[in-house]
Amino acid sequence: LVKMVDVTKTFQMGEVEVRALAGVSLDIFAGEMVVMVGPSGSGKTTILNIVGGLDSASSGDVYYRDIDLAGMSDRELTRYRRNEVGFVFQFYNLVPNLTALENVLVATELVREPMDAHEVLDLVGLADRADHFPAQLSGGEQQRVAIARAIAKNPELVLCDEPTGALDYRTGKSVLGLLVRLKRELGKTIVVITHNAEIGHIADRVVRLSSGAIVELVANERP
Amino acid sequence: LVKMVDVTKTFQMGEVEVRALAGVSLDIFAGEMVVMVGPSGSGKTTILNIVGGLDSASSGDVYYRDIDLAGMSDRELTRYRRNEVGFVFQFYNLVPNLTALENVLVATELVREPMDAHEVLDLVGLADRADHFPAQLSGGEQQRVAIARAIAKNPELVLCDEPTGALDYRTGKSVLGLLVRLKRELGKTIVVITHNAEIGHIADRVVRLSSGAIVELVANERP
Ligand SMILES: Nc1ncnc2c1ncn2[C@@H]1O[C@H](COP(=O)(O)OP(=O)(O)OP(=O)(O)O)[C@@H](O)[C@H]1O
Ligand SMILES: Nc1ncnc2c1ncn2[C@@H]1O[C@H](COP(=O)(O)OP(=O)(O)OP(=O)(O)O)[C@@H](O)[C@H]1O
Ligand SMILES: [Mg+2]
Ligand SMILES: [Mg+2]
Repeated sequence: LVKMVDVTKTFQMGEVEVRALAGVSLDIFAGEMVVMVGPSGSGKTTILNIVGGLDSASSGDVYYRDIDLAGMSDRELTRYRRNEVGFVFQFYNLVPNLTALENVLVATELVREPMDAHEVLDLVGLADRADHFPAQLSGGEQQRVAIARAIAKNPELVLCDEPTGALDYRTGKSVLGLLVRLKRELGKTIVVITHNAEIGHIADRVVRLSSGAIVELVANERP
Repeated sequence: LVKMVDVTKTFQMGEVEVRALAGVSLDIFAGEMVVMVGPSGSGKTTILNIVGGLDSASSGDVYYRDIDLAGMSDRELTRYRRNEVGFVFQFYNLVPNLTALENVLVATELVREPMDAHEVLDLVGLADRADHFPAQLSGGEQQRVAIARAIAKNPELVLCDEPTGALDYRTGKSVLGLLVRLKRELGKTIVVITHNAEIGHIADRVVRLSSGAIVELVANERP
């Protein structure tokens, strides 16, 4: 579904160059769950941002269904980000002056076949927090609104940057169960960045990053 | 050092009342490390905000060295927050247009005996990220700046809301080692909210929250 070929990413910091990605090649197959792990600063979020069309590679190619993202017009890239990708950000990025429900609704506005906003909030256990603003939600509640907003769009590709970072064991487990159901019942492709080792066990493959390069790729026998 | 007596906290949401804390009594002893655990939404951040003087109780009393926080003038409360408390926020709350180094420096400006800003950034492994702005830092790097900023003030009380949430195992372990050293070598009092079970093992006591009340309090034999 997604193909990264020899992707590098360099950030220019005045005179200093930060090599965030040092040549990453990775295939992501339709309907699989890939987990990305690695130390803080190793390039995981950078990869996800490039795959999700939020950032561009400095060199190398990224293909979605064999279409080169770098060759897309702004309109095509916008449609890609809106319809094909559901992104759960590491810092949630909720709209502060919209309620939890409104945050989910605005994300699904121009999408072809969204899920029902109330139902999705219920799926993440927040049915009774629909009218709270982000500032009136706990950390874990904000994270779950970010998750609900991404999956309500009903996208092909669900990209999750540390989706259980702020969640206790039980809530985290139920969120993971939700992601697994999206994969198995709806055939979605899920990429999860996590520091939580448990998530690795349920994935089809685990990709380990270090200093901007893939150092290990493990396929799980029976996830 | 800190005493909470029958503290409640209710948030008014139009016609609905959210009972975030339902009567919490807790003593925090000088020089100990207390870990707070519990499900998402159970009231952990609310307790920390009240102890840190960032929020007030709806009823009940909170004492720091036998002084009632509710009785403090605004000036005294400001001095309490600035000098006595180092706060690592669940969402880091870094100043977006200041570099990592500047974020640490502004926190130590009016403090009596701060640590050296460069040294503290080095302690959290970010010596070579001092000139990056928050937007140019990975999630885990931002979290470490938030930690550096809190401990650089050299406060009596270090309050940490999920300080390792965005960190991989090794980086998280080194941050915890740092907190333990602050306690053992400098006699600081540390309160840590976490979903990481490992942190519970190094604490002197573990407090478990559920629905705004303490449901369990365990003292570790040999932390
Ligand atoms: N806009 C930017 N400008 C400069 N450097 C950047 C920028 N964004 C990221 N970096 C650097 O690139 C490296 C990789 O960052 P990235 O966010 O991908 O790490 P990560 O693996 O997601 O880490 P974490 O687990 O801490 O979230 C980091 O060392 C970071 O400092
Ligand atoms: N300003 C507010 N207005 C209304 N309700 C609030 C407000 N702040 C918090 N709450 C509610 O109070 C409860 C406790 O919140 P708190 O942030 O203390 O939880 P927490 O234990 O830190 O959770 P998490 O592990 O998810 O961070 C939550 O159910 C939340 O929805
Ligand atoms: Mg990241
Ligand atoms: Mg919290």
